[in-house]
Amino acid sequence: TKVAAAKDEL
Amino acid sequence: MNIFRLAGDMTHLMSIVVLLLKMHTIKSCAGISLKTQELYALVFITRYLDIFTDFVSLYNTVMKIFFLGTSISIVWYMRYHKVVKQSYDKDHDTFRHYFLILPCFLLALIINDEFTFREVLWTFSLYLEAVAIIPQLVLLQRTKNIDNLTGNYVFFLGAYRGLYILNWIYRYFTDSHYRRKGITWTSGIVQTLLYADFFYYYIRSWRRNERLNLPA
Repeated sequence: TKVAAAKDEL
Repeated sequence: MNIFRLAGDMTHLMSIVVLLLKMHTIKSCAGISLKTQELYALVFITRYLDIFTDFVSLYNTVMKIFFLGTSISIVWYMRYHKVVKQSYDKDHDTFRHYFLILPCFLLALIINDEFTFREVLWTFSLYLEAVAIIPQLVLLQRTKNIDNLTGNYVFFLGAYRGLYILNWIYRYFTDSHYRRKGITWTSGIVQTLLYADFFYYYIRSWRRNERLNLPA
């Protein structure tokens, strides 16, 4: 699944 | 991943290690706000609902498990550990944390990217993280003779926020798919500004080689 940009941060 | 993001994650990790060290080896939680720790546990629980459904990288998954596990165990230590809980400064840690939770939740219901269960809770976690440090800062102001580990804990936590803002600025210019919404910028900057006062006194006490003491 594709993850929105900010969601790859903690 | 850029250097600011990595350094930010590492200082965040360091802050938690410092805190666990204090509780696990010294068996003390003096000067630490349970309210703030409960808010952080809530932040991670509501933010990482995607942990088993959206895979980003092994690094992300491991860090998420680390933050979830440590934040919950810190709350456990402070509430239930026979020795640690005795050093908890309950009388001064009086900030009512639901005063923070409720407005953050209402704001997340109104301002979000998508009105879904997970998206609202994810947004809630961003807003709540921005203000979760407040009970801790209030407790620090009321504490005479802040010990080194507590001071370092808050320092690392503040450094993490500062580095994340640099990360966002860096990504804004280098990553064309990366556009942070105004509201996440705002909550991130609010959170970092909350530390400004603390940083001033932390650095001053370090330069003068004095014990950290915040003015009332």
